Amino acid sequence: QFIPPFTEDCRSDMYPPSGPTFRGDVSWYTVDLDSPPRERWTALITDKKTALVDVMQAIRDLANAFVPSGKLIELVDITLPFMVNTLPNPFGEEIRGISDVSGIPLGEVVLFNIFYEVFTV
Amino acid sequence: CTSVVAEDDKGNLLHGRNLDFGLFMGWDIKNKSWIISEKLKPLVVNLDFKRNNQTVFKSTNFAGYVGMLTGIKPHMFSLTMNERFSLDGGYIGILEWILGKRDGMWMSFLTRSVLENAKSYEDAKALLAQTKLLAPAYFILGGNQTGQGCIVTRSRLLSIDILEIDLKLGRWYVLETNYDHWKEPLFLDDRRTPAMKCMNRTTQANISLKTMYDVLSTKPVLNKLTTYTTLMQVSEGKLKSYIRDCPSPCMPW
Repeated sequence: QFIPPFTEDCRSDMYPPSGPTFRGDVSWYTVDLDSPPRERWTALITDKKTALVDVMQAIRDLANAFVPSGKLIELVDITLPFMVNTLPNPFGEEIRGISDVSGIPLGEVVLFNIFYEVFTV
Repeated sequence: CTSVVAEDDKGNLLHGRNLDFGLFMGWDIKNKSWIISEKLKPLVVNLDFKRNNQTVFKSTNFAGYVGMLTGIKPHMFSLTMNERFSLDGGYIGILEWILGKRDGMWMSFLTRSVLENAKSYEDAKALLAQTKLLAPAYFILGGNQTGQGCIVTRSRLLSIDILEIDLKLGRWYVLETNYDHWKEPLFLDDRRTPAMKCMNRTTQANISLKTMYDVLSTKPVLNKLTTYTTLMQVSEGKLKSYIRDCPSPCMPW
């Protein structure tokens, strides 16, 4: 159908993935649960830092579209770091580690990680 | 999101999912895409969680997110989570958390601890059904024995329903999008009907990871929000994922 919901006949022979609906494969990383929580994500975040900063900037832009004064992001940056202390182990420490390596403010990494609950707002 | 667990005619459990995210979070008019969905795609990674150099579980994730939305505990179970909308939603849980009432769990931290610590399909199902949550959710779980496949429909406090695979009833798969399976989906967002039509047309005799990828590639099951597709097979401990695109014409959700 060329009108919403654009349903189409059941696809076949899409595998192995290729063509316009396949953007690319996904790379593998190891997370060592024996290492301290704060260090577990260092290698991955070092690799993905630019893309992570990028998505956080997009979320910041979106928040500022709603609250142009920037107060919403300020609120996130001031209050959510306190929340990280209340998160169960090892999640609080892992989130701190991600903030350390990425340079993204701790409050915004907390927001990224509790987004499912926040999104219901 | 769309998640499906199917049992093939050899008793293998196959688990596939499309992770859709970014609705109403900014539309890029020039590229006809959702801004946040596109920004998330470069962050999609596969993770091998190890302890004592042994794989504990594997997952498809967004870098920077420490919770789990998609994962497999090889030879034991596979788990995905889909969003469930409810007025009694996450914002109430967050408010309770801020006010000091912290006996609930954050959704993706629960899935992470189940993947890390549960010892069996039944153990995982009990934890997912009974642990208090901050936000409602659907948990889709696959196991390593015939009949082990279910959708756990959760409110924040309760397990509302568990729908299981039941070969005697001809239910060789369970499939969840974002609506309670005993209700009609929102007419503006019915991905369930086309997905089930394609599963039924595939039949149990022909279901495989390959044909499951075909179902998850059929519009509108594949839509502009779809960031990745993951395919898992518990009996082989296999997890594979692919970053997706949906060129226009394609449903925005």
